[in-house]
Amino acid sequence: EQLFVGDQVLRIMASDEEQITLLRVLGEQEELQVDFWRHPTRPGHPADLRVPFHSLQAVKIFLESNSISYSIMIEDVQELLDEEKKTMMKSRR
Amino acid sequence: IERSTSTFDFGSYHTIDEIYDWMDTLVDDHPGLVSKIQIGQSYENRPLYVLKFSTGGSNRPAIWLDTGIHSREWITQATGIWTANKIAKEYGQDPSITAILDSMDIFFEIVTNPDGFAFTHSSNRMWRKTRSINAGSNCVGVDPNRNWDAGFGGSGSSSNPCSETYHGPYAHSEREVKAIVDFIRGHGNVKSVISIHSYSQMLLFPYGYKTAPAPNHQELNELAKKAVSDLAAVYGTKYTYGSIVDTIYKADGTTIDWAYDNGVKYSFTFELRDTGRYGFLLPSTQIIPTATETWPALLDIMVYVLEHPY
Repeated sequence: EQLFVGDQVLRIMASDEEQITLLRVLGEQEELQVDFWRHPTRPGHPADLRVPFHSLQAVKIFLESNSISYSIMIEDVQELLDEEKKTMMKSRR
Repeated sequence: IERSTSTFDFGSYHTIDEIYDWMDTLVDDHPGLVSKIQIGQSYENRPLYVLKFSTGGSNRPAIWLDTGIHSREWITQATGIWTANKIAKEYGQDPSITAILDSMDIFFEIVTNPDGFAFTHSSNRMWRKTRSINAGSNCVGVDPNRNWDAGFGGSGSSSNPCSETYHGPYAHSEREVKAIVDFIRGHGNVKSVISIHSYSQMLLFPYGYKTAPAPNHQELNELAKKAVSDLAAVYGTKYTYGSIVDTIYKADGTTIDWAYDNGVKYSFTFELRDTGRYGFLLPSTQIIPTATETWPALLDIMVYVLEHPY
């Protein structure tokens, strides 16, 4: 089973079309293995990006160096998944 | 313990086997109203089950509902279970549902992507696509909401098998999609298709593959406006609404664009709530509130379809 320990989901707010394009380019970097949960659409609309732990630093440097504002929507994806699994087990019991 | 829908925990997430067991229980509990049909098999040969709600007649005008086409969006399958149970329970009680089912049939596919759903439970909770093998690539799966023959292969989908929006080798290549296409075409009297996704709180209608407004854009827009207003009235969840291309982005090969281009006028996609914190990892405590608030919006659409035959 694939684990997502340390993965984060960033809520990114592009301020112009150029930043939208930069986000799309970011999404195509296969080695980063990022996953848009919510795709970049237009300035002012949030894009949600799951970033594997090993790519976090590179992605945050990329965003900050391009002045693309973001916040952390989910601090640790695996923690949410563990909680979800625990709740399912409890309900099953 | 004898199975019963009254012991089923609608406020929890369930595995595919638990959902399929529950379907049989719902049929047992409502023999004169609910039946289970199989419209095909998935890539890994799982059955594609559809719940049929019918009070008789033959080939009546019908409404198609589906959830879980993107397997990781667990809130949609869970909302589908709650909603199917509500439809069965309210027939004979709620005047709207009773009027609808006295004249129309409802077909509800709750686990529309069973292979992907099973995979989210066993191996990768983030899995969204089907599980078909892509020739010449290490990457598996096709986005089943980019595989329909409506703008298929356009820029609003990806030709890269490793992408989450990969459109597949050809339109309707995915058995899960083809089965619905064949069912709706074979039925010939489906008047509305409502495909339930998550997340981002939107009610969308065609088109996604082109910017030109749909011929009855205004009518769909008015109906969406009423539906999202009644949804918000329950807990204050704010939805945006509009055509796919205007509201989100260009998306090619989607379910509702194909349905609309094949004569199903009242075609909508719901993107359920995420409350801005969890994305599609919505905690199970929010299943019942999400389903409860979605119900009046679904009812608005279904009543409108009943009252506007075409």
